[in-house]
Amino acid sequence: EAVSERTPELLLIPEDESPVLPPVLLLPPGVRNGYALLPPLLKVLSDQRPHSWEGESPRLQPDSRALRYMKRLYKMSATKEGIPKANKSHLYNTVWLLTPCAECKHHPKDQIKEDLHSVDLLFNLDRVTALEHLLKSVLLYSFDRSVFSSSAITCTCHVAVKENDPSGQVCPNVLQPITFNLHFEIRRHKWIEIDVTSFLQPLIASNKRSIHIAVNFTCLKDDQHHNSNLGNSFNMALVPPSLLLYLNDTSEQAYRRWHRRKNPVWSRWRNNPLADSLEEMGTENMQYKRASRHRR
Amino acid sequence: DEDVKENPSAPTYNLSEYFKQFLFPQNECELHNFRLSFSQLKWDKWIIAPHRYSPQYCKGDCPRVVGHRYGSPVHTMVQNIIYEKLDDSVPRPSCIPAEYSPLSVLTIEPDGSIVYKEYEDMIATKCTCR
Repeated sequence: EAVSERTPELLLIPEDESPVLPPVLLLPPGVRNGYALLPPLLKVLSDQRPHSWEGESPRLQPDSRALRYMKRLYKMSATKEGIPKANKSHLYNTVWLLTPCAECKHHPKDQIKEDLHSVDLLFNLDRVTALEHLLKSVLLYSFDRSVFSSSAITCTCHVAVKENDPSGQVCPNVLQPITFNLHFEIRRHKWIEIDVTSFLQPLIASNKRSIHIAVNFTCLKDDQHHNSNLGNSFNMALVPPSLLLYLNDTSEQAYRRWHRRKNPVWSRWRNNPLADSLEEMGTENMQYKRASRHRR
Repeated sequence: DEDVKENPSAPTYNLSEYFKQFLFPQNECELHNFRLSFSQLKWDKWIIAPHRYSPQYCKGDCPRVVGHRYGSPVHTMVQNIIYEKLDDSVPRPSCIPAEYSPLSVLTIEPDGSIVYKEYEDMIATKCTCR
């Protein structure tokens, strides 16, 4: 119960505070109920109930294409044994792939003309902690290439972030739309990544718990510019995008490759006179043994 | 030989016994391999990668004179001397990990989101006596 003065920032949870928490959990500095913020793996490891992980509540299975994308990201970021690869572009230590938790139908009043594929998406950010700082954010579209033979297409994507509507409706008004013009070859891409970092930075920095994004995505094949029903079938092939957040987790349990540990302990032997006499005392009979071992 | 001729009853020297005391302890403190797969823990439903994980562990006796060979602080020597000369109810120094390496994990969350995370201190890479 007595936390030594030397480490005031480490908090021990008193036994009577919350029976649900593991009996003793040293929390990272400045985090009172850090248990809830612990990343999933550490929650299970620190959970004292035997085999609690087996009775785990059923998990929603993610979209198979999103899963394939994240497995590919894992292979690029870590070795087979799970050791993070050290390369310059790899500044993140956390990547969240969020699937939209609500799709709203568009309000007729702000229907954008020529609107072939437009959705409002709600992304829940509850899992992103205040200690995770945003490095990059991407809307990730995947599409089924069997719908099209290989050819080039041109897409226009309108993205608008929405403020939380005070009336609590799921789909509030559209704000600050931004347009991306993309041109790419279908045969070479399974994914379209739309960088919305500058867009979401202020929202995530202000610790928003959810983000509404209205996306209007229209594509036409270059060779049939006027045949919009083809664009239509392409747009139907698009599944709602996932939101990718590349983060730098600054909490204690996250791996920070540029965070150097203190100098090794043994260097403190050098300037400690007591160490020499202790070593003498510890080695007095060893000295004799070592001498005879050398002779041998 | 002279000793033996003069008084044959003197104990004959067993040289191998004599030299045993100079060998390093057989089970000295060192890093040991341990490899598990998340399917053994039934976690493979939500831990997508890696499939296998080698946390390793430290085991063995701490030699009397740890010095900085183990990167031990001076206190380890003090504790050893207390155990040997003053009070053997004080435990000898223990063999524990001194350094770790991180682990990257890909997991599925209950709401279907997927997270790639790099955790600190998940694989022991070096042992010490403390």
